[in-house]
Amino acid sequence: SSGFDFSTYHTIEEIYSWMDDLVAQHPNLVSKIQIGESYEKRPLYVLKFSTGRTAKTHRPAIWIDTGIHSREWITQATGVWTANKIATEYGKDASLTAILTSMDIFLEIVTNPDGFAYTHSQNRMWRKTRSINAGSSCKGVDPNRNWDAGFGGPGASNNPCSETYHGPHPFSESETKSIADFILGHGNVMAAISIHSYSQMLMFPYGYKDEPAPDHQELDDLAKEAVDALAAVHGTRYTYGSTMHTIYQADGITIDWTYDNGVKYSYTFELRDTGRYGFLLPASQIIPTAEETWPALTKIMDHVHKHPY
Amino acid sequence: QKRFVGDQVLRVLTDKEEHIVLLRELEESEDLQLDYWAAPAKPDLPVDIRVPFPSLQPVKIFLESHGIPYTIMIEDVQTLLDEEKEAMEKARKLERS
Repeated sequence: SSGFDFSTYHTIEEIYSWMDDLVAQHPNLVSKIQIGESYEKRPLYVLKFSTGRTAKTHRPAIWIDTGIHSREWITQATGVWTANKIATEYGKDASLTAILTSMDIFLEIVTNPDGFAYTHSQNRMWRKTRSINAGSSCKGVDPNRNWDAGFGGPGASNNPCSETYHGPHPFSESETKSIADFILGHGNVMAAISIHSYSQMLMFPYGYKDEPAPDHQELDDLAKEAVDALAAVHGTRYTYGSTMHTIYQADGITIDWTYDNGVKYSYTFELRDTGRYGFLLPASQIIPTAEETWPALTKIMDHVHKHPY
Repeated sequence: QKRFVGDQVLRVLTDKEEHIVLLRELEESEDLQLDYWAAPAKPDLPVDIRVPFPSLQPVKIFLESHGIPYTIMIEDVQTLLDEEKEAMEKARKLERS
């Protein structure tokens, strides 16, 4: 109703403004919270979807983030579409409604706001944060190598000029530290889903070690269900498995940290590419990408809801 | 805003581990300013490399001299960026109207 066009890419200002509109349109379901601020002092906003008003303790929750790598524009766009979908499907979609009856969903759409703003203003190919690295002319840290899980291992770079630079120490970046603090402070996050692009994959821990996660079989079975549900929409094929075995060793990544900190259902998506555009996926593919991601997300969320732990 | 005129994205798809190793070595060549969109992981997974225009010739020579198969995934990065920007501006005008 705000006239927002979900089928085009938007700036951070437009997304943040739209978030306010969404909150205004669904005041009993959606609220906006600030979990911190970026290196360049931009607010780190999270949309909270909740129907619970009287709980003294935090309800079980699902965490979703999009766009931690700023140039992966399809992910922020999918985050926007997904937020709208959650708001508009509540009360209509039985599974989502059941989930939100007892659980909260937190969605951080612009997880790396400095990087995202930079992709719009200076360099469309920017991936990292925008923090200064002492002793180097190269800026930024890869926020998906900055978590305290296998930090600094060979699946990350110690070169500040590399796109996979892990940073000077775990959680050196406020963008990652703020999420970690939020999840630990919340204490009842049951699932963490970090959305990236591109490669068409659904992965779960571990990325920093070769051994299977204790919940490997359940995570693997659920991943299969999710990618099957995704493929049923537009025929897009995903591979799935542990990060280490599906793609490569990656140290200090989000979902390994969440898993090691008790979030059993920790997944990361690599959304679409058709093999032609990479990070420059045309806007015409935003809605198909988001549409196919939705059943995969709901499959995971529904499983989490039905398998409390 | 940084421009990417003439930059190409090359896609390498190989089933040989030794090619993967060579691609990792290539990544270390800082003077080429390569941007690995999809890093060399394992055989049969695509490796996508954005190659700045000035580095195109040496990179293609490197790949060809080692028999590493590649295709051009994006012919000119800036053309796609221009299209993307134009589409955003058009959508913004429509939203306003």
